[in-house]
Amino acid sequence: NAHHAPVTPSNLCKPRRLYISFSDVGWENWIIAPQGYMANYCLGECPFPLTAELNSTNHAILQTVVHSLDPEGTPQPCCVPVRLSPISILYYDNSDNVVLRHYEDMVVDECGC
Amino acid sequence: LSLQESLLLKSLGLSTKPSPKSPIPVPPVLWRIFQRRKTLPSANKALADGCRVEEFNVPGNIIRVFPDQGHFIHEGQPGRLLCLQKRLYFNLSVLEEGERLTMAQLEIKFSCNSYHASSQGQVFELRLYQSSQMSLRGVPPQRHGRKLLVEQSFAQLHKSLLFNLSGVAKEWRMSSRNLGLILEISVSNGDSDLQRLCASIDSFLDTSLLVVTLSQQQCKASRRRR
Repeated sequence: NAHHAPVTPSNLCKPRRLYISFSDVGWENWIIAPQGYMANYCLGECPFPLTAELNSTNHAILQTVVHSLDPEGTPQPCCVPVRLSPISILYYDNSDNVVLRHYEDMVVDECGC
Repeated sequence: LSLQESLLLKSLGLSTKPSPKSPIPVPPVLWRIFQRRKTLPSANKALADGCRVEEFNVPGNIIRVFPDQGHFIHEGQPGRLLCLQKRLYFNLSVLEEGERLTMAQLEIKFSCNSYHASSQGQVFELRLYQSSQMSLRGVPPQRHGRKLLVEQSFAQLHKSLLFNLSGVAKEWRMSSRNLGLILEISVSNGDSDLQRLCASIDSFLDTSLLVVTLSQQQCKASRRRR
């Protein structure tokens, strides 16, 4: 269910909504809960100059400067997850036992360059 | 399975896509933990240690509840005032090789609480043995084929009794020799008829084993945050 909204006027690097529905992937008969969750993803530009809210590394700042001087030779920095949070999934295993499993880094909360 | 699906399952630490045959109700303890984590504020979620089960204060990121697959054993030892004798068996073979068992808790459930000691004042005795010998269905285990793990008496029935069996469960895993447990509940005294004395034990429901494990692959692998 990716939301393919056109890049908003602010096409800077930030989280975009992405809802993962377990029934869409045909897992509804063994996953008890949740039925899906908001995973999100990162998309957007990391332009020169990088502003503070773009959570950039020093290297990314350096790379935007080089990109501004030589756009063909050096690409912009990437827009990637910088803060993620976990989810827990309740499911049945192959022996009909109920399992509660914790998964790290499943939700994108913040993006950065 | 499509390639994408098998890769996704693999990333979730699952080697195959489960296909439950007769799903059981979700154990309340798991549902409570799941709901508590789900309602945590996002900021707390990111800070919580996903490789530790706060509710039991042990390392772990996987919690399973195993239903008992044992059977009742008929009275074969006269004079022991037995109300209940049951073989308990929990099939831990589903645990994956890379999982380290950190806790196992046995729960014995009764259908009701009794809020006052029984009028006759009789006391029940509960004994739990680790079985070290296979036995045929229904035939009483030999005395030398078992090791006493728990022995306690109680006068009031509680809805559930909890016992820490982490040591025994770790031994089952290490030795790959899980021959189950034997549960006995008897009355400690009383010369009137056994059936009447044991009446309140009829509220025995079932037993289950809650096991917490730590997946070395998933807990080691979580990437360093920026």
